[in-house]
Amino acid sequence: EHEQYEKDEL
Amino acid sequence: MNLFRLAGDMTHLLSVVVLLLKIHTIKSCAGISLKTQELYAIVFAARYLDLFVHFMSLYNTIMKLVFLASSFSIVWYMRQHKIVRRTYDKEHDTFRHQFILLPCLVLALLINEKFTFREVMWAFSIYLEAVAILPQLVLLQRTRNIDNLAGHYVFFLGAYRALYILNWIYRYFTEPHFVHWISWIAGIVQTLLYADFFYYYITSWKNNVKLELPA
Repeated sequence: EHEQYEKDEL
Repeated sequence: MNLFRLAGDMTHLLSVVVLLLKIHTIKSCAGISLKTQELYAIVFAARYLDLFVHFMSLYNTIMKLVFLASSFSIVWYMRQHKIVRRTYDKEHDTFRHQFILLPCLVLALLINEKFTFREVMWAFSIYLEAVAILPQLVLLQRTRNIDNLAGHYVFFLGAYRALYILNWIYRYFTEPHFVHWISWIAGIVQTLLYADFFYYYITSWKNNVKLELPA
């Protein structure tokens, strides 16, 4: 499953 | 990280620096909307909940802390500082910001990437950020004499959003799995809100005259 936490933007 | 993203973050940072400079050195917050600043403080508090859960990079952590600290200190200055708060244009800053908080929260509960507390708060922060500039734009329109720093502040904020769009386009082609429709659509809406302001800002800069928005 693809990890949700690629939210690297500010 | 691509160049657009870095440039976007830097203009965002620059907007905060310009605002703090105005508040710190001139001891004035004339032309700045407290409503917008409060909304930004909420935006960052809601979005950066992951700060203590996920470590991304030192850059990421520092930037988040800077935006959190600066937004809350700006609100503090405008509300509490005995000289700065006297320069706040309360009469013209009448936008009812509570009326955009609730719709954003409802929208976040309905449209999110995952129905978890953090994801709902993330979506909420994205929707709220898209419209948080509205009180500021309304205030500028009502201000006869827009000082340069207030104008630059809004310009840098708008530039940050526009650069983020270029960053998303770039990421779309280089990182195919990177698709966040929520932030893309909200980001485009947010940038469009600045279109009118950009037009007058650039025109005044080109003609070398003082910025004035039509009432």
